[in-house]
Amino acid sequence: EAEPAVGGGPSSACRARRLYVSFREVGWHRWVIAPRGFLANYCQGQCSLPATLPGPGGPPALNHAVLRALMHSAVPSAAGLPCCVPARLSPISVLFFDNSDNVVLRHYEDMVVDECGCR
Amino acid sequence: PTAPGPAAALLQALGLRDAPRGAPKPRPVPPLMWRLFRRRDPQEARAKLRWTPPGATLRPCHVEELGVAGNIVRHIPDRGAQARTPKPTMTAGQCPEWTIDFDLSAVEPAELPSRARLELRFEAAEAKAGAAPGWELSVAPAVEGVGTGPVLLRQAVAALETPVHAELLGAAWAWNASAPRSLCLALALRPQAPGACAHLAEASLLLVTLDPRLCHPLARPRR
Repeated sequence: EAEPAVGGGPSSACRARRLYVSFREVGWHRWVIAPRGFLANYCQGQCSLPATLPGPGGPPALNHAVLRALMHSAVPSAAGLPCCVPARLSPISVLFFDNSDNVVLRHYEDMVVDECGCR
Repeated sequence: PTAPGPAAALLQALGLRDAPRGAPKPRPVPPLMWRLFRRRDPQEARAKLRWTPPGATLRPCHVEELGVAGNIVRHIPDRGAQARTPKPTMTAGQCPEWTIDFDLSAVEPAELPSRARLELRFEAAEAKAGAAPGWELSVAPAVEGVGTGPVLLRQAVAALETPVHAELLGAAWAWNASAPRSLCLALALRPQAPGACAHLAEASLLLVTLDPRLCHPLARPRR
């Protein structure tokens, strides 16, 4: 399940969008014990000014992203906008049965997007 | 069968060769594995089930509760359990030996073992009146068709009411060695003083490994 992609307009600023990965949907519910799925989320949205500038409490903006947004606003054809990408990620753990009937707990880093930023 | 399309890509990203078929017969998940999962899974943490104090961050690629480096924990049952006779016949004056066999073929060569803990559950033996408590566990390699090798590990056991744990890394398994495809051991549990012999009810192996390919070097805090 994913939050629908956005078009133009004020809510189109770069931010994390909801994306839930359901193991049942992928057909893994017979061998994955827990969790049933996880919120992976994804980044999408415009990185034009002022979205590129950090809001209060937001991730620090890279100067290069701000420079690039400035260039784009002055000469759009010269340089594209910065990209909206994950700025902070967190891990998940999966508990499952493998083919040798073992109960396995695996830990995966950087599987959930907590914050997005313009880069 | 290999999963088609995006499912295959996700499996690969999860470091799994192919989608497991699922447990042939669902077996209960050991409580320790549930505890490790709940302690580790941040989304469970968000549901306020976390046992670590707020603000504490868990080190990546480290199993806090077991105090070792690792990002894969496996609870491996004894393959030979079915074939084991419920009440072994005893030669006169001797307690029986048991052979246990663990399938480690799922462990990849790149995985570095950091803990291999044998867990043994014995059924209480009828203690003879006046018999001194206490047992001695001995562990030796069992080679099919060859018999038992030299004893690798001897350990005093005070009581049988709780599971007996024995650390195999450094004893039955060299440090920094990658996991063998299977681990076959011969066990013997001898009473300190002549008394009734115990019976092995269940054997399992808790194996913790570190797969460096799934670990990022620790990001240095911004100066």
